[in-house]
Order: sequence, then C-alpha cells, then structure tokens
Amino acid sequence: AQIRSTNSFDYANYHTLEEIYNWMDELASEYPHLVTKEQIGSSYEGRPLYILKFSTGGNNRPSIWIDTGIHSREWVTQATGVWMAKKIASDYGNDESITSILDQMDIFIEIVTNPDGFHFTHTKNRMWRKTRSINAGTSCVGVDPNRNWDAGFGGPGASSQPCSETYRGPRANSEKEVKAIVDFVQAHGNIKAFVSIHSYSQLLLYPYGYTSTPVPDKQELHDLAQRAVSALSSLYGTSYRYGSIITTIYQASGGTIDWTYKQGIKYSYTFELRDNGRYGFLLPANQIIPTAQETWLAVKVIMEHTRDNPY
Amino acid sequence: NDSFIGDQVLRITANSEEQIYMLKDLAELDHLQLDVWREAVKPEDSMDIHVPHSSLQTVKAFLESHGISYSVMIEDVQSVVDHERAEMLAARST
Repeated sequence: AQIRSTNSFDYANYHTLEEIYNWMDELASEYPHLVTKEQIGSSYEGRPLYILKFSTGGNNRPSIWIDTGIHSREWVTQATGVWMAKKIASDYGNDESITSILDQMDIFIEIVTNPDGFHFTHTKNRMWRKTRSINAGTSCVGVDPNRNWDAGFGGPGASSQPCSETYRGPRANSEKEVKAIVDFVQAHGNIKAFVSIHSYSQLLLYPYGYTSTPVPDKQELHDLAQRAVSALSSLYGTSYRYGSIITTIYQASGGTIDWTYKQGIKYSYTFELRDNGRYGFLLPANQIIPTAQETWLAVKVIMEHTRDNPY
Repeated sequence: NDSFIGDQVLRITANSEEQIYMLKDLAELDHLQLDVWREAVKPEDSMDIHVPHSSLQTVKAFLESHGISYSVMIEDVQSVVDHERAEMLAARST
C-alpha cells in the first residue's frame, strides 16, 4: 500500500514490511531537514536494512540508537518503533526536551531489525523469532540474533542446537542483521546510548546477561532505570521490573546490550514491553498506542539523561 | 502457512528449583516441539510455553504427575492469530 501521509497512517494497527518501509519514505519526505532513511546493509535474504536518522546537522554528533523487532514475532515492538519515530519527528520544534536533545545529538532508529523474520511472520509463521539463514547440516532454519553478538558468545544461556529458538549461530556476528549494526556502531564511534526493544513481560534491563559480575556503572544504570520505569508507569500504571539481565530474568550469552556496553556505550538498555502474560506475542492491536506512549516516556528519560551526562 | 489450531500457551509456575530444572529438560525434548515464550529462573516465576496440539496431553500429564501447577494462558493460538489477521484486513480496507 502506498502511504499518502504519516498523519493519516494507522498507528493503531500492525503493518507489513512493505507498508513500514513505504511509511519510512513518507516520513523522510515530510521532514526533509530532520529525517533521512539510510541503508546499513542487507538481510540474509537480501532485504535492505534501513535506519531512520534524525539529525539537525553537525558532524558525527553524540548519538542515541534505538532498535525494535530483532525478534520478528514481537510485533508490538516494530509498531512502537513506528509510533516513536513519528513522535520524534513531530515533537521537534514543539517539545522543548526533544528539541534540545536533537539540537545536540542525533537519533537513529532501526524499526525492522530482522526483516526476513518479520516478512516470514506475516506470510508463513506468525510465531517466527529468529533470522532466516540456512544452517548447514540441518533443516532447521535461523539464528537467534540476540545470542549472536560477541559478548560471552557461546556461553550458558544460548543454545548450540540449530533447532532451538535460542540458537546462537556458528560464530559471533554470523548473522548479517547483527553484523550490519556492529559495523555501523563501530564506524560511527560516537553512540552514547543504545536501546534495544523487545516484548513481552514488562522489564527494563541493563547489562550483563552473560555474567553475574555487576557492570562498573551499575548504580547509575539502576537509578536511571528506576526513573525511566517510574515515568513509564505514570501514564497507565503499567508495572515494570528492572535490573540487570542475569539477575532479573535469566542468564543469556551473546546478547545485544552486553556487546554495546563492552564497546563503551554506557547507557545500554533493553526493554521487554507489554504485556505481562495474557496475550504474549499476540498483543491486540488496540494496545499498540498505549504501549508506545508509555514506552516513549521511559525512552525519553534515558535520552535526556544521556544528553545531560556527556562522557 | 503454519497452523496453530488447537495449540495452547500454558502458564506454568514451578514451586522449587528442582521443578524448574524439570521444566527446562522438558522444553528441550525436540519431539514435543515446545516453544518457551517466557522463561522462569526462580520458584514462583511464571513460565509461558507454547505447546502444539499434538503434545498437549503429554505435557499436561507430565505437569500433573509432578504436581506442577499451570493454567491455560491462550486457549487456542490459531483463533487469536485469526482475530489479529481479521483486524488487520479490516483496518486495511477502511
């Protein structure tokens, strides 16, 4: 479907990959001095990996990264990414806080981080989680891209079995979708906050997942998580837990934000959005906007803290 | 298309470390084709598992025989998927 305007777009519904990519084009054309669409690579099946860059100028400014939907079946995350991208664009010049952030920093959003998997969820298997890469010697397809990063890769909390939903892959960064982000982050070199968004179970987590050793910045990350969760809960009373991955949910090696933290990105967080176990990955579309609205409040707290605490 | 007719998502609550290990072992039995939606790390945590229709009897019998409590979180996964698809189609035509 051709998107006519990002104002008339139905944010309260789930959309296909093509619709989201068309919507990205439209957003970039409506906000030409703020938003650009960039390709950072291509997926295993050859689909483009797009990010939206929000920038008011400058060169290699300190930046904030947000990704949604690395696990393709977590549809509320991609939908939240779409809503947040529109919110950033429309708030610039109207909201003091966002204007101030964008006057000093750039924001990058990768809305469909796993496009092959996302397309597969829309066409063949709604419950698909992994990438769609072929694994040699087995008929089982795909790698869990949140176990494929070079941080404790191959350790406990990831599977060596290709048929498992948490298969780590043959080596770190084997997945093109992961490698594209790794290359982008390293080439950029000035990312200061990295927020990776998942669903479900209502959690805000910081590193580590692969070891129980606390991160050096634990107290600051913990306090910031507390403030972010408090802001989130203020809208609809949604209850969140927060803490390090390993102490709050489970041990997981090769995870995204463990890698980003090791790269020196202090403000590395991952969300698990709504709900708390009624619909799981099948969250009704009428909860998209409330989920996005409350998540936005927490993300904003993290972005403001990043702006106010340069390092 | 993959079909989820008769599949259920069970919300399982283990009341001991031992039961958590038992559930992890259960989830790794390939022939049951279980899909862990949410893991449990400590007793009283909820664990959500998507169970194909063909494995439901086996899994429920296992849980009941070991005294592990559970409830049905999603009665029929396919009906929820169908509802979601219908909503999307309706929105698109609107």
